[in-house]
Amino acid sequence: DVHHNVKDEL
Amino acid sequence: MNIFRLVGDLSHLAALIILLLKIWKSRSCAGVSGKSQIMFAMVYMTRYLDLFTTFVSVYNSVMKVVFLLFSFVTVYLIYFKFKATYDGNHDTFRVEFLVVPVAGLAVLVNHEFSFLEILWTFSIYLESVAILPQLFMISKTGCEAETITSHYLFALGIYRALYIANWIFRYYMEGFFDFIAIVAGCVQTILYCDFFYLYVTKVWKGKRLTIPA
Repeated sequence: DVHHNVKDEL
Repeated sequence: MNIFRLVGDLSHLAALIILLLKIWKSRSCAGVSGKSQIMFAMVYMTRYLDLFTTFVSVYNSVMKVVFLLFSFVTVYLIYFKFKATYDGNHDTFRVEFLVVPVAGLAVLVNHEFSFLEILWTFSIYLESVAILPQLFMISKTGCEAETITSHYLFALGIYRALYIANWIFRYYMEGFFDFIAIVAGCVQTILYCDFFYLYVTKVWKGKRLTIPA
């Protein structure tokens, strides 16, 4: 689930 | 974590500290848009709800809490402690013109139609335009932005510009990208471009900054 990966950013 | 993201985060943090220190040391929030600051507080509140649902790292959680805290303190200083110095008459940008379309867009264009996801999307869209009341305030009064306020804007702009470098890096190194974050991040950075130009050509040469209306 590609788009969820930027959720580790601020 | 890569260098672009780390320096971007530190720049973001520096921006918040610069603004807080400026207000605290001068005991005044003249020239600072309370509306922009309220919108940034909304951005952090809606994005960092995941503090309760997901754990990424100690760094991630601490930074989120610090951003929330600093932004609440800033709003408190503007609207309560140093309210008398708040330049409300010049802070006339109509916030509903941003918040309403942004909320609508977040409901229409998102990765997943769920409560947290829509709030996250809302925060991404809102962040990209939240600085407009501040830029509007500087341009409208025709009066000069204090140099410290310029440093604040520069640090805040650099943060999102570095995040774009981070997304390019992650695309090539890790093979993924988030279209919503990238488009909104580019819009956000573009809004700062005019300011960047003025900042480099004026503030670095020791002059004060004015944004032509």
